[in-house]
Formats: sequence, C-alpha cells, structure tokens
Amino acid sequence: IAAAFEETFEATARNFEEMVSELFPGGRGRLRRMEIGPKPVEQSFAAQGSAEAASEDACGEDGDDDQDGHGSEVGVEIEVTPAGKSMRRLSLLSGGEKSLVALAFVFSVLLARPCPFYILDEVEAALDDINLDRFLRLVRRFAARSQFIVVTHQKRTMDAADVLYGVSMAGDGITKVVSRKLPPDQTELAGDAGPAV
Amino acid sequence: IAAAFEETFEATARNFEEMVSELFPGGRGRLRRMEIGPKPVEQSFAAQGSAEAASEDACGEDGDDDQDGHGSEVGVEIEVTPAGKSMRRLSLLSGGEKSLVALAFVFSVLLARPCPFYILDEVEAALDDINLDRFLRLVRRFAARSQFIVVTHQKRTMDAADVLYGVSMAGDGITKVVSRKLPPDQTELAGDAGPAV
Amino acid sequence: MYLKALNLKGFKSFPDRTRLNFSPGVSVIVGPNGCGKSNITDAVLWALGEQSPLAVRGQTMQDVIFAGGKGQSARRFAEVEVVIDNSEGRANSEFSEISVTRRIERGGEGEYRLNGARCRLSDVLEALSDTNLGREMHSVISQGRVEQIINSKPRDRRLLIEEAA
Amino acid sequence: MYLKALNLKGFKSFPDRTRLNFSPGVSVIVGPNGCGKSNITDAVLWALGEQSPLAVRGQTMQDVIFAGGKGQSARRFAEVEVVIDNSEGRANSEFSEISVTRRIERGGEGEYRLNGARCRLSDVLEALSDTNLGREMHSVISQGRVEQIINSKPRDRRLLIEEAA
Ligand SMILES: Nc1ncnc2c1ncn2[C@@H]1O[C@H](COP(=O)(O)OP(=O)(O)OP(=O)(O)O)[C@@H](O)[C@H]1O
Ligand SMILES: Nc1ncnc2c1ncn2[C@@H]1O[C@H](COP(=O)(O)OP(=O)(O)OP(=O)(O)O)[C@@H](O)[C@H]1O
Ligand SMILES: [Mg+2]
Ligand SMILES: [Mg+2]
Repeated sequence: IAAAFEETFEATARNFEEMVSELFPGGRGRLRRMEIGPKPVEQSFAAQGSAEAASEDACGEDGDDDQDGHGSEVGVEIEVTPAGKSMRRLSLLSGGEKSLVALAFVFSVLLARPCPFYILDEVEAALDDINLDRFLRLVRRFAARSQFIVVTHQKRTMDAADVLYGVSMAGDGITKVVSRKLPPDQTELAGDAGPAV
Repeated sequence: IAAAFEETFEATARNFEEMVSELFPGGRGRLRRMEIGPKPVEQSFAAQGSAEAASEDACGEDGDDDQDGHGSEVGVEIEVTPAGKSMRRLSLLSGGEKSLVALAFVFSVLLARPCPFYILDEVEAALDDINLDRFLRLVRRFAARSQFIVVTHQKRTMDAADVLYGVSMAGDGITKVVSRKLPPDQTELAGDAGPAV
Repeated sequence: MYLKALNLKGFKSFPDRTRLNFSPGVSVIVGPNGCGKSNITDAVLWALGEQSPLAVRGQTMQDVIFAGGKGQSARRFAEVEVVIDNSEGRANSEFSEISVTRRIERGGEGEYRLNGARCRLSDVLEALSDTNLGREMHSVISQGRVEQIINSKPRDRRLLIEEAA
Repeated sequence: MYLKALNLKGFKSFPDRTRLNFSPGVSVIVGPNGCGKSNITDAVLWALGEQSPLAVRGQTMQDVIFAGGKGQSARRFAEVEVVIDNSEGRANSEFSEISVTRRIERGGEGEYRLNGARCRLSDVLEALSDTNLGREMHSVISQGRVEQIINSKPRDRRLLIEEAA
C-alpha cells in the first residue's frame, strides 16, 4: 500500500502545482508530505518506510502501515500562495480562494486517479465571475475522463452543461425534474473550442 | 433580567412570524421557548419564573437567573414550515432556506432591539434571485433603523446600496478601497419606491 | 464508467418513483431554493452507503423518508437505486451495469441490494472500491462542504489519497 | 448611532494607514475574490474585542498583522480603530463619538484604547453594551457563518435574545 500511495502522491503533487497555476495565475502551490505524531518533523521519506505494509484493502487499518520506524504517521500539507502575496496560513485565505484551493486538490486527485463521476453541489458559490470561468473551463477539460454532475442555482454555470436538468417544486412539496440535452454548439465552454472565456 | 428577556422574546417571536411570512410567502414559522436540562419538557412559562433574577449585567452568569424552580434552563427553538411542506427538522431545509431562516431571526431581533449597525458578509450567497430580492427589500426597509454594511461579490446586491465601496488588490497584496455615493434614484430597491422587485 | 441512472422512491422530496437518467459529460442541475437539487446529491451519497445521518442533513436515518406535504401523506419507506454503467468492463465485475439499492423503513430496518440480490454494506463497498468510488466518497461534495479539505487534518488528506491509490 | 469610520494600520491586507468613512443607510462593499472585503469585517470584529483568533481566520492573534507581500515587508504591529457616531446621545456617554482602538504587536502584547485613553477590554465591552453592541456581536455575520443560528443550541439563542434585551 505504501508504494501505491507514493506513486499516487507524487502524481497528485505534480498535478496540484499545475492546477494552482491554472486557478491562481501567477500564484504557486504544493502538497507536502509531513510526519504527524509525537515528533512533528517534516520528512519527505516518511511514506517509503514500510514495505511490509502492502495490502489489498485500502479501507483497512492503515495506522501501522504508514508509520515509519519512528512510530509516527504521514500527513499531507497544502500550501498555496496567490500572486503577489506571501506564503502564510491557509486559514487566512478568502472564501473564494479557499474554494479554489479545495477544487485544485480535487482536480489533482482526479488527474492521477479519476473517479467515474463527481457530484459537485454549489461548490462555486464563493467564486467571482472570473474564477467561476476558470473553474468551469477545467470541468469541461476533464469531462472526457470523468462524468460531472454539477448542482447550482447560478445561471453562468449552466453554460458549461451538455445536459441541463431543471428542477422545480409546486406547492405540494414534491420535486419534478425535466431534462434537456443541449446541442454542442450551445455549450459555450465546450472543450477548447470557442473564444477564451 | 427575566422581565427584560420576556418582553424582548415576545416581541422577537411576533416579528419572527412576520419575517417568515415575508421571506417564505405562504409559509409559517415561530420561536418557541422550551426547557433544556434534565427534564426536556416544553413549558411556555419557563422564562417568567425568577423575579429575583433581575440584574444589570447582561453578560454575567445567567445560569441561575433563568432556571425555573425545577433546575432547568430556558432555550429558544426555531420552527419554520415553507409553503406546501410539512413541519420537520430545520436541518433538512435547503441551503437557501436555512439562510432565509437565519436572516428572519436576525431581522426579528433587529425589530425588537436594533443594533447601531449590522455587517453582513456574503450572507446572501445561497439565495436564488427571487429570495435575494426579498432579502434586499427587507434591508432597504430597515435601513432607517440601523446602518447596514453588506459585503458581497454579487452584482445584484449592489443595487440596494446608498454608498458603494469598490475594493481591489493590485499584484502587491495591498487592499485599496474607493467609495462612490449613489444618487437616490439609482438605488433600485430604495425604500418602497420603484417597481415591486 | 459513469452514473447512468438514479431511481428514487419515498426519498426526501421524491414520494413517488422517479427515475433520472444521466449521460457521460457535464450535467448541470438547476432550480430555485428548496426545490430538491441537493436532495439528489443526498440520494447518491446515501445509496452508496453513507453511515452518518448528519451527512444527509438528518438527525436519524429515517429522516430521509418522505414526511408528507400538502395533500400527501408520509411514506413508510425510502428506497434509492444507483445504476453505474460498466460497459467498458473497468470494474471487477462481469456485469455491464452495477446497481446498488438501499432501503430504509420507518422502524429503522433497512437493506442493501447489489444487482438485485440482498447483500451487506461491505459487499456494496467492495463492489464500489473496484470502481474507484471509495468509501471516503471524496467524489461527492455536498453543499457547503467544498472547503472541508482545507479544514481537514493532514492525516485525513493522506487517507483520501491512499484510498484513491 | 452608526459606524462612522474604520481606521486600519498593519491589519491583514492593510499595511499602511487606511481610513474608511461610512454613512447611515446601506453601504455595499464589492470586489473580486481575495481583494480584502472580509478583512474589513474581521477588522471590526477584532477591534471590538473578539477573543478567538479562529473568528478572524487566524491560528494565533498575531496572524492579523500584515505579513508582507511582493516588495512589502511585514509590519510589527496591527492597529484598528472603530469610530461610532453618538451625536444623538443614545449611548451612556457624553461624547459625540465613541472610538475604540485595539492594537497587537508581534510578541503578542496588545492594548485597548477608549476615546484615546488606554483601558481594559471590560471597559470597552461596557461602553459597547450601552450602544446595544453586545458581546455576542450578533450584528456582525462573518462569511460562511449565516447558518450558524440554525446550528446553534436553543440555550445560545436565548442568550443572544437576553443580551439584546
Ligand atoms: N424527508 C423529507 N420529506 C419531505 N420533504 C423533505 C424531506 N427532507 C427534505 N425535504 C424537503 O426538501 C427541501 C430541501 O431540498 P434541497 O436541499 O434539495 O433544496 P435545493 O434545491 O438544494 O435548494 P438550495 O438551492 O437552497 O440549496 C426542504 O424544503 C425540505 O423540506
Ligand atoms: N496578515 C496578513 N497579511 C497579509 N495579507 C493577509 C493577511 N491576512 C490575510 N491576508 C490576505 O487577505 C486575503 C483575503 O482577503 P479577504 O478574505 O478579505 O478577501 P475577500 O475580498 O473577502 O474575498 P472573497 O470574495 O473570496 O471572500 C488573503 O489572500 C490573504 O492572503
Ligand atoms: Mg442545495
Ligand atoms: Mg470574503
């Protein structure tokens, strides 16, 4: 399991640097392995420690598997510095910036190990129009690797759809759904076609 | 302190019913006093219990002051039923509905005991356009009683402003603010003038 | 591999049987506040084994059963079926579709079914982990939860990457 | 009575002295993500006595001191002054303005000033409670916190109403 983690982590970390440069133009970011536990010391070797940890059950007891010889575990730290700002606590970032960091992380894992589908419920609520377009362009870009189901109450997000689902509720508390396939040319953010958005 | 609470609670509760009818047309809501503690039994008399509790310090130790003779405290329960739905857990409400309930509560306390100013930071993020207009109309209505400073990244909210503050940041991490007073006729949601929004 | 269909019956604001068909690519679900969009998100999360009622905004798991509305009486059970297309054969399964059904009744009794056959939660999770739909369900981001990865502990992020691995 | 001015120096993204003037009525603060809008909200919350760094998104209180940027070195202290107009004489004060200043230095030392005179936090809170700006500061709703009243305990809501009373 440690080898699989190592490889996936490396790929995710490379992707994260690229995703941050997409979502934070001029900014930079990275994922950093670190030791957690009694000795909170940063070690980039931590995950390579236990060869005997290889096991088939990803959901099992990982506690021991990822501890190196010193009895501490591996954690993943996220660092992002938007353009012109100095590196500091993630917590101090704005609402929109935090959403972008989280989405960059999700996309980074997707590029390494895509899930069959992603359901994103109002994840763009804190984004201004410019950042919303950057996010939607990435959704269109990755739509070939994974299916995206995006729940929103914003009109701009509808422009990224291949299929639109209109949900409504009459005065009876029952949800009705009507779907409508959009012709490809109507999808303004389709792939890499169309004007830069 | 118990008498002051009693009076304020009664006023807030009346206001809450009205605010809910404004923000949830066709719906209803109420605030309910309840006992909390070893015996979680609803009692509408609970807050009237302790006459000796009157004290000048609102921030002091209230624990004893609001316990009735049975050694339990008073709590305030919020109940809202949107139009056509049956009364159930507040937690099951949608994101937008929860925001409206919270704002109804804030406005209810405002009507009873206005604060000099309210700072509302992206409180409308989850609201669709129709609910956003209902919320902004209430902000305009109460602007005579209290000052409102509304932080947003949404254009529609700007229409409710008397004064607009444009905030920006160049590539140096330093915030710049430019303010602009809007002429009264430009304020589309001003008071009760203008078309119903 | 993709989410092909979602069947809801008695789940939250879907009292009668409702089928939603999905295609690959980008689907956008829109509508006004409170109309039932996030209930769809909850249905997928719930059907695929979510153990905490809080994650679907309830206090008990029975909270997901349609509670009645104007002129509609409450239902006695909720059932959701998630159908995943496996026509590319990527999952460890000979079926061209993987169907997971979950059901709960007013008294709290419930069951899982995998391609129609009753099974345990662990069977469902095993079938899903083959499709890289992990237990962490990090591919479903509920409303208001997008920032969670920022607030999560370094250890949890490692577990998320491990599970994707 | 209303918030008349806000003076920031060394606070978050305001390294140099910045004065914001406000009028009664509705003011709307707009701008793109990350430009500093919520930092203004934090400044008011902080100056009026917020005790938890988490409430202003920090891990220590010194996190609010401008940390430097491109071509700008970090500052050694942060200071915020909130000026409240009292020309209607509603507050328990003979002044026509109530000015509250809070300062913190890199080492963590800090002070409060009320109308220019050094004082304790309790003096500030007492002056504010006269203006119905309670300790709960329920009149400042930070980003992402609007739903808090829904999740709060019945006891906390009672305390909020009591404090307004
Ligand atoms: N068990 C249930 N029975 C009946 N109705 C329910 C049940 N659970 C939730 N609901 C209703 O579903 C509605 C919430 O739906 P949902 O969260 O999907 O809305 P939404 O479309 O996501 O709205 P928003 O844009 O505000 O997020 C609530 O009004 C609630 O009353
Ligand atoms: N101590 C500090 N020193 C320098 N810059 C800081 C400090 N604390 C926060 N910042 C910067 O302020 C920015 C956040 O500002 P703020 O939260 O006010 O943005 P915002 O305008 O509210 O954005 P959004 O619309 O996304 O909510 C962050 O990018 C952060 O880097
Ligand atoms: Mg929703
Ligand atoms: Mg903000």
